[in-house]
Amino acid sequence: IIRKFKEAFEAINDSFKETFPAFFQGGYGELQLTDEDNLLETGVDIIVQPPGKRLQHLSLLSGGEKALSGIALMFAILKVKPSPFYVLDEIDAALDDANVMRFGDYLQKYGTDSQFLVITHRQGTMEASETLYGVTMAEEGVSKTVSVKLI
Amino acid sequence: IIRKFKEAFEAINDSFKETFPAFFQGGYGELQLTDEDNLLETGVDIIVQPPGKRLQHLSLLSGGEKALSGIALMFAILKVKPSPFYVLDEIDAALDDANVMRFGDYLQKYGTDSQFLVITHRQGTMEASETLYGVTMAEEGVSKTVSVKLI
Amino acid sequence: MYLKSLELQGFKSFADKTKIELGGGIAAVVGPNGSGKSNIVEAIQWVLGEQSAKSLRGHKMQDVIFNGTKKRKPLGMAEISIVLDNSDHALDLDFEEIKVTRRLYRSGEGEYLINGKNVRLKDIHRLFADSGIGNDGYAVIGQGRISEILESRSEDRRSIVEETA
Amino acid sequence: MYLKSLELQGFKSFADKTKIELGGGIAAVVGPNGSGKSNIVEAIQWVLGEQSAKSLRGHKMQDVIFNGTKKRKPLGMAEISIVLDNSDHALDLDFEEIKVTRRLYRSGEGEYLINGKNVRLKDIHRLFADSGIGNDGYAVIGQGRISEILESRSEDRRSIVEETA
Ligand SMILES: Nc1ncnc2c1ncn2[C@@H]1O[C@H](COP(=O)(O)OP(=O)(O)OP(=O)(O)O)[C@@H](O)[C@H]1O
Ligand SMILES: Nc1ncnc2c1ncn2[C@@H]1O[C@H](COP(=O)(O)OP(=O)(O)OP(=O)(O)O)[C@@H](O)[C@H]1O
Ligand SMILES: [Mg+2]
Ligand SMILES: [Mg+2]
Repeated sequence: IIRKFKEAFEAINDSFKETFPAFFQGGYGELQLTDEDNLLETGVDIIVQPPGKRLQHLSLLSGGEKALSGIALMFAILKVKPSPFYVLDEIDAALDDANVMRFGDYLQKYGTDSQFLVITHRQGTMEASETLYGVTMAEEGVSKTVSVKLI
Repeated sequence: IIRKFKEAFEAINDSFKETFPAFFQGGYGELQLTDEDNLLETGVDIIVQPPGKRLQHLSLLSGGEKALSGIALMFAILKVKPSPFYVLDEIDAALDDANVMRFGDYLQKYGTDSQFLVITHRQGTMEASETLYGVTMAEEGVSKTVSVKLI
Repeated sequence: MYLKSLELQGFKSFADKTKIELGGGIAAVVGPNGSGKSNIVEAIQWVLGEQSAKSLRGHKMQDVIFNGTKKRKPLGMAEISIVLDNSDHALDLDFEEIKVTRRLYRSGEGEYLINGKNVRLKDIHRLFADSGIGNDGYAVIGQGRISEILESRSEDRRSIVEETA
Repeated sequence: MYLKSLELQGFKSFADKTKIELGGGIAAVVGPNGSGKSNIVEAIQWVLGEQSAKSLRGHKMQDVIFNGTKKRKPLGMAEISIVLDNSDHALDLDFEEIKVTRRLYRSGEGEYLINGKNVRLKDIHRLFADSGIGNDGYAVIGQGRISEILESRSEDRRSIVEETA
């Protein structure tokens, strides 16, 4: 059990060290164990440092930087142990347009291994998708769906 | 004191009953006192009902509906007692494009009585503004500003 | 393994029977505020075995049953069905296709079916437990939750590693 | 009464002295994620007398002082000045123009000035108290906070009415 935890931790950590700079175009991100000698109970800390910036509390990051770090971590885990499908509700809401494009590129990169269902209001994310499902309430209070295949 | 509270409450309530349907293109919103007989300690409840939908817990509203209700309440208060200036950080993040346009219209309507400084990533909000300030980090980790007057 | 289709009936704003056919790959769900997009996400969470009404923005589980509009009466039951392609046998069941159904009545009584056979809620949990899909993983990320992973406490974050191990 | 200008120096990511001249009307602040937009909002909160480091995303108040980059050393002081046009005398001071300055040193020592005269933090609170601008009102709405007003408890919401009364 402990060995499995250690292996999973190392794997996600190595993966996150790659995905973080990919999304931030530089910088550094890693996971750290709060108690290396007690793998049964240790907590997991997240250390992120956007390019050029100094290490500081996660709380001081911007709204978009926090969202992008969460996205980088999600793709890091995906590389280690892909879930068959992902359902993501507006995880791009806080991103600026450039970061939305990067997110869209990653979706396409991993869209072959896993299935993605993403809720979004952002143009860039829609453009990265193969199918669009529209949800509307033509009758007030009652939802209906319509699907449009893009390519 | 009690009379002042009562007057302020009635004024904001009447105002909110107008701003809510303006933003939601219908529906109903109001404030309610939790304890009408104890104005010194009463709490204030918010009741909202988007058009056509039945009254239900605020928690069941969508992300955008919650944001829009908050915006409607803010403008309701503004009508009763305008603050000289408002500083709003990405309050349009959860809105769909149509609601962003409505928010932009209201900004212009009240932009004559109060000064607004709005942080945004949304096109519609930028278009409703008279001046744009760009914030960048040409040198990593160090912010600079640039201003562009729109009209 | 992938989601082939999702059927909603009487679940939140989906009063009428609605079927969403999914291909593999990347699908985007779009629409105005309040139209029902997050309700679709919660429908998937729910049919995968979600037990907390609060995680579905409700106070009690019956809050997921369509509660009517100005023109329509409330319904007495909510039902979600999900059909999964299991040709790679990622799910430990000897079927090429697996249909999971969950129902809830106003009384609070629930029903759970796997390929038409009545099962208990924990059988649904067990089915998805090792596949990485379960709700305690990170595969379903609800609205406003992407930053939470950074803001959570160190002790809670260890579950990310445990889930992957 | 309106904001004429805002000057930042050593405050969070604004290492170099930066002056923002504001007209009346509607101004939008735009830029990439992490560029410093919310830091500007927090600079305004801070110079209006914010006392909670947590409300400014910090753990201690010194977290607002520029803490360096790969190429630059940390600074020893943060300073924000705000200039207000007071020709309508919305602020209870006999000046047409009011400049409020707040400084913080690494030691934790702070300085507060109104039109160049040293004052205490509570004088700053008093100045803004009845104008509707103060931070406990709703005039400064931070990132992610617009939904909070709906999700807060009834007892907390009464302050909205009290502020307006
Ligand atoms: N039990 C129910 N019966 C009927 N309608 C419901 C029920 N529960 C929630 N709703 C309605 O569903 C709507 C919310 O839908 P949802 O959260 O899916 O919107 P959304 O498309 O995600 O919007 P946004 O873009 O703002 O996030 C609300 O208007 C709410 O009133
Ligand atoms: N004391 C400090 N010294 C130097 N940099 C700091 C300090 N405090 C915060 N920062 C930096 O400021 C940046 C955050 O800026 P801010 O929150 O204003 O971004 P933003 O433009 O609002 O972005 P978003 O669009 O993502 O909300 C972070 O990268 C953080 O590292
Ligand atoms: Mg939603
Ligand atoms: Mg910000």
